[in-house]
Amino acid sequence: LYLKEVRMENFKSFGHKLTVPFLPGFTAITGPNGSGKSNIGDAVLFVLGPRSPKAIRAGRLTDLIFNGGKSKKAATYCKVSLVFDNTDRVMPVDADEVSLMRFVKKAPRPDNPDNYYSYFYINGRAASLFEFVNLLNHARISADGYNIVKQGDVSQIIGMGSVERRRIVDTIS
Amino acid sequence: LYLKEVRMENFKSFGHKLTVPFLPGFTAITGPNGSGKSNIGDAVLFVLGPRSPKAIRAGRLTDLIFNGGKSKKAATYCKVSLVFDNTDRVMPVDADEVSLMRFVKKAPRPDNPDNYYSYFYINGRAASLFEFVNLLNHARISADGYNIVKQGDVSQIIGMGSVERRRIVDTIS
Amino acid sequence: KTGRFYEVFNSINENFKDVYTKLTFGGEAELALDNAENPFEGGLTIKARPPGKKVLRLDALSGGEKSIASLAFVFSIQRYDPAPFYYFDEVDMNLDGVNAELVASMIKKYSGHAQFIMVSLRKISLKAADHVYGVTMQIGGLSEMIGNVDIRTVGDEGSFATRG
Amino acid sequence: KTGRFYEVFNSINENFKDVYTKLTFGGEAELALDNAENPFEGGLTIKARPPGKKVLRLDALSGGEKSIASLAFVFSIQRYDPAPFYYFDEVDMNLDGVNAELVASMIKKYSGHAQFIMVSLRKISLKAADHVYGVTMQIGGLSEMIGNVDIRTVGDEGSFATRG
Ligand SMILES: Nc1ncnc2c1ncn2[C@@H]1O[C@H](COP(=O)(O)OP(=O)(O)OP(=O)(O)O)[C@@H](O)[C@H]1O
Ligand SMILES: Nc1ncnc2c1ncn2[C@@H]1O[C@H](COP(=O)(O)OP(=O)(O)OP(=O)(O)O)[C@@H](O)[C@H]1O
Ligand SMILES: [Mg+2]
Ligand SMILES: [Mg+2]
Repeated sequence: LYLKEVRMENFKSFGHKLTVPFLPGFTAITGPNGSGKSNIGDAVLFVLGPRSPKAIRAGRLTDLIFNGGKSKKAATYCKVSLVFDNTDRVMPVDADEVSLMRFVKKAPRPDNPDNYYSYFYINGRAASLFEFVNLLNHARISADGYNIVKQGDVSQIIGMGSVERRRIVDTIS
Repeated sequence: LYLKEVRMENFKSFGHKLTVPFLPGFTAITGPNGSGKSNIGDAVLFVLGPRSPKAIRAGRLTDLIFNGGKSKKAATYCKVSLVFDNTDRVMPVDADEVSLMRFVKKAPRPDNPDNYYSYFYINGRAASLFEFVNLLNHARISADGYNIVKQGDVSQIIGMGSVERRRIVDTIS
Repeated sequence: KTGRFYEVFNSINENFKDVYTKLTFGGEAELALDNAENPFEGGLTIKARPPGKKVLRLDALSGGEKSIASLAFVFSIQRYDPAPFYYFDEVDMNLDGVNAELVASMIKKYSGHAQFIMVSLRKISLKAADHVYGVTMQIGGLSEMIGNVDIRTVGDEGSFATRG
Repeated sequence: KTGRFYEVFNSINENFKDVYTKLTFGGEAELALDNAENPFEGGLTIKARPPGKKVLRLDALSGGEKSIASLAFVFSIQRYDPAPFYYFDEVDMNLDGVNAELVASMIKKYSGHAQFIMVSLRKISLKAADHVYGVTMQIGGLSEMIGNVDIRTVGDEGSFATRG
């Protein structure tokens, strides 16, 4: 199992459609401050379901929608797909390729102008959050996994409480 | 007013007597990981009186005493002096040079093996904590000042609560 | 359940001791359970001793030493049971040149068994990678990506030539 | 008391707008009081807009952008009322080459009025300094200092020639 593609549409500073292919092995991403490097990591976490939008530097999920930058109009939705190579069938889906997509769309109402819809799709088919989470758990992929180290968090394993650290081993057993 | 010298004796990894002269202008300190660069900043904070030893990566004040390294015997005390050029008399002391020294010495007792003594000296004369703090307040020097940015804290001003941030302006007014 | 935990813990611990010693050229470290008989009633602590130094509170380690110990832990789990991919955002920010190179070579070595994606501003880390992508901010606040950055055009820290 | 606060606040705010625009080549920022009539009943928020972007939650800024905004705040206070000395430990850790150089030149500029001591692994920062000290760890865990490091021997990130 490996991550083949990250497709972003209107996600944070990626205010258009973009497909980023990833190969096995060691890929490095670089660029100036504020160019969007950490936003790609946020896109991955967005699909895997972070505990709270704050974990990806957003107040609410709608903050993740491209705000138009300096002169364009803000978008009304954003979506991110993570496409995995599943030839080894680590994910319990009978397909060589599994695309997990999350979609958030503004849906303002008179009583709640910040209202939004959040949808999940597995290989293009609408899925419940439960099904989505189950699939990720089965493949042992999690937004809180030790395998995703956010900017500034490298020493988190040193700083965290000892019980939280032991739980990392629990989830591996 | 400027910092002329930092004298360390048995402070953290500086397990001997060392005088570091500082000139006005812009001084840079470099060196490999773990060599002792941040320990110098900790020495300055130690004298200025941090809220807690945790602010200088120690569990208790006696952790600041040189532990002997790999093969030497641990020291029983540590002291740090900050020597200021006071020709402009910003510090209310009638001397061109003011040396502020803090001294911590292990003093184990049967009922408290971690016991220690902590002393303060102004220009070599023993001073109470009150007198010491007063002098620092008068010169508007504080261990919590915005002018001392610890490793990893550069964005603290962005991350801190808005009331705490306003208090920075309070202390300047 | 406890048996399974011990099996995993001991294996990760052996890896951790080995990885840490490699990453620090002779330092020593190990994992310790707060409650050895009932591991689920306690936590897991890390003991690390950089080479030439005495064991200290973990807190007293330098910024770079803490990063090295944390990464050694991640690599020791990876050796036992790799995750499908690793996403590292500026894990080399505290490291001096020597340590950044050691970490980059270790990532390169383990990338034979798991996919590593690393965001970095450091030329040392970019040089070790199989593929380098660039991200730039276009006028008006739009991010763009460049698929194959020529490593020879990479300047220090985050600058590279944008082709055409 | 409130009058004095406003005098200081407005002066720092003017500096902040100016310093931030200089440090970001055209970005805009300002300080805002939560409670303008009774400042002591509210806090102080920072609004920052890097060039070419729309104002966002401060939290959404990148690591480097947050460092720049924080340092601009420190410099704006310094311009109003300098502290006797500044001790900066690796404030350039998140900055790309361009920003690290801007910050180093600004420190150099203000060091005419206040003493700046900066710990850094970055050659860009060391080059701007008037004096460079080196710290090394001797065998057995003892730190030593070298008073005058020759900038030409400084390698990338924390390495330099130790003389004799
Ligand atoms: N919803 C949004 N719409 C448009 N732009 C956004 C949105 N959310 C965040 N951004 C922009 O994304 C930028 C941050 O990008 P990111 O954190 O990925 O930078 P980075 O490349 O990691 O930089 P650094 O090297 O400093 O860490 C911010 O400048 C912010 O303006
Ligand atoms: N009481 C003590 N006795 C002896 N050594 C100590 C003591 N306290 C801390 N140290 C040592 O000081 C070292 C940390 O030094 P410091 O944090 O100054 O490093 P640094 O140069 O800032 O490194 P980095 O670039 O990684 O931030 C640790 O390795 C620790 O072993
Ligand atoms: Mg980033
Ligand atoms: Mg340090």
